[in-house]
Amino acid sequence: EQLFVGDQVLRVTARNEEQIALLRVLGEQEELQVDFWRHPNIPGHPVDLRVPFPNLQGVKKLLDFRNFSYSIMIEDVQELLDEEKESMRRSRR
Amino acid sequence: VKRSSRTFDFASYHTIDEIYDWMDVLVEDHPKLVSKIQIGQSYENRPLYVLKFSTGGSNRPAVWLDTGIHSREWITQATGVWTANKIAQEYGQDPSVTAILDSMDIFLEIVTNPDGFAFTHSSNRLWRKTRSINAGSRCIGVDPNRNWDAGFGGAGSSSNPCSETYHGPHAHSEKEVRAIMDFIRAHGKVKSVISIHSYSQMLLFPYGYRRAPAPDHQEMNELAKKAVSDLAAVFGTKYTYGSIANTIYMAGGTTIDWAYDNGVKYSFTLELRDSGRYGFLLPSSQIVPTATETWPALLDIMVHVLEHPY
Repeated sequence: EQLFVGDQVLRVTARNEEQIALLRVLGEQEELQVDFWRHPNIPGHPVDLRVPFPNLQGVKKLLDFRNFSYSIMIEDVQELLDEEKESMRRSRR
Repeated sequence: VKRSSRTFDFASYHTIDEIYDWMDVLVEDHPKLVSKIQIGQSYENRPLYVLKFSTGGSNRPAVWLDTGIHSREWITQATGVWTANKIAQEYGQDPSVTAILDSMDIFLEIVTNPDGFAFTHSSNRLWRKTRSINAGSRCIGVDPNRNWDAGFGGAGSSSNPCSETYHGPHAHSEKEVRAIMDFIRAHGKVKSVISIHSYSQMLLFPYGYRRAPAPDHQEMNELAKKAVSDLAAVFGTKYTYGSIANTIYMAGGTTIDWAYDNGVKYSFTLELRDSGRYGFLLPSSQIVPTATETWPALLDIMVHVLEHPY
């Protein structure tokens, strides 16, 4: 079973087409393993990307360096998944 | 103890086995209205089940609904379950549902990507694609919403099997996609296709593979406007609407573009709600509110289809 301990989902707002293009490039870098939950499309619309824990610092640095505005939408994906599992277990019981 | 669709917990997420079992219970509870048909098998040989809501007649016009083609979007399968129950309950009670089903059939595929859905329960909660093996690649799966023969391989889809938007080796390569295509083609009188996704709070219509407006753009735009307004009236959830290409992004090979290009005029895709904090991990407490607010929008589209035969 794949675990997502420490993975975060970042909500990024791209200001212009150039930033949209940068986010797309970020998504294409296989080593970063970024998973878009909401794809970059229109400037001003939120883009959500899940970033594996080992790559968090790198991705955040990159976003800071390029002056992206972003917030942490989900602090720890695994915590939410555990809650979801527990809720299903309770419901089944 | 006799099984009953009334004891099912609609406010919880369920596995594929639980949903498939529940479908049988729904059929048992409404034998004159609901039946279960199998339209094919998935890549891993799971049955592809569709609920048919019909009051009789032969070869009636029909509405097609599908939920969960992207397996990790759990709120959609859960909304599909709730919606199936709602349709069954409201026939004979709600005048709109009764009028629709007195003239048309409704087909609802709740678990449109069963292999992916089973995988989200066993191995990777965040799996989106099918589970087919890609020759020559270590990466598994095809995005079934980029696999249709409508602008296949175009913008917004990827030729890289490791991408979440991989379009597949050829159009309709995925058994899950092909089964729907074969079914709709063979049926011949499907007048509306509504494919349900999450999460972005949108009601979209063709085209996705090109920016030019569809010939029926104005009518669909007006219908979408009414549907999102009625949806918002329930809990105030705001949806945007418009063509896929102009509202989100260019996307080749999508379900509703294929449907539209193949004569299904009322082709829509819904992106269900998110509070902006959970994404695909929307808490189960939001299932019933999400499904409840989606219902009037679905009803608007189905009533429009009923009132505008073509």
